[in-house]
Amino acid sequence: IILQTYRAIADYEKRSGSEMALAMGDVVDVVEKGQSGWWFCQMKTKRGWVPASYLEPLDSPDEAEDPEPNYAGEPYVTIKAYTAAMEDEVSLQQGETIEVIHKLLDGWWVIRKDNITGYFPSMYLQKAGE
Amino acid sequence: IILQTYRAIADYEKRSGSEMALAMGDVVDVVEKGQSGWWFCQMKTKRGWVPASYLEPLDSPDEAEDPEPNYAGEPYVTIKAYTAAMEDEVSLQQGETIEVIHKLLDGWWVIRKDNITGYFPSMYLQKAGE
Amino acid sequence: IKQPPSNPPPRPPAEARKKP
Repeated sequence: IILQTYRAIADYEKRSGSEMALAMGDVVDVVEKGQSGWWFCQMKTKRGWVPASYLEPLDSPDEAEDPEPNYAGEPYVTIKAYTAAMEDEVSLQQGETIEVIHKLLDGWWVIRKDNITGYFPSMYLQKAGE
Repeated sequence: IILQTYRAIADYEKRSGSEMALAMGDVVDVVEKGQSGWWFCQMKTKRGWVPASYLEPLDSPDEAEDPEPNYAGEPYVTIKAYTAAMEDEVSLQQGETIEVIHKLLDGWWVIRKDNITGYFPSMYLQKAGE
Repeated sequence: IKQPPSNPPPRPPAEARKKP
């Protein structure tokens, strides 16, 4: 079966459980065209990168998923400079050696340099010696 | 492969082409958990009834899809009363015989009763004699 | 496929009525 593909020309809010909401621009496959003007549709599968911090597990949303911290610290080197945007972040130049204390799943790791501790983007870190 | 399912805890707007927007409450399958905190996700397929008038074909969106009108009219009977909500609609009681002039795909058909013409919900009409 | 809603769908949105 080849389904016809349509695009939503306006937002539509659901008014009952069997309906599907539409955002203008959404692309759908039409499964059934009811004579009543109600068409049964399936949203085209969307895929892409999203920030992990915006997600919680569907089951057991309160269970911690982050790994345990490692207070001994694991040596890493910064591969790109970053200037703290918030108070709990750390500013570092490229090429600085630091210790990673906690590899949080949202990609903002807790690092330690000398006496300073704070968050730093894991994307700008590389294991020392690699 | 069994993918883990997560729920979006807040809206997220895309900032680049490879990202996916999230609406709070969206349910996603996680395909890949990047250490950077960017997770590659796939939106759970949504299905449901939507109004046809909110959709246009992806290809040739300006081509007419509605059937041709039949000015001779086709006899139908109302199976439920309806009171016009807009000026171009017709109010009718249950059990009235009318003529259907144009069976538009959005489910609001053009009907004629005596000298009055206007829109009426096809859902409340049944072919005369059935 | 579940049953369709029991009320008629809304009239076309303003965006549709703009079309010739």
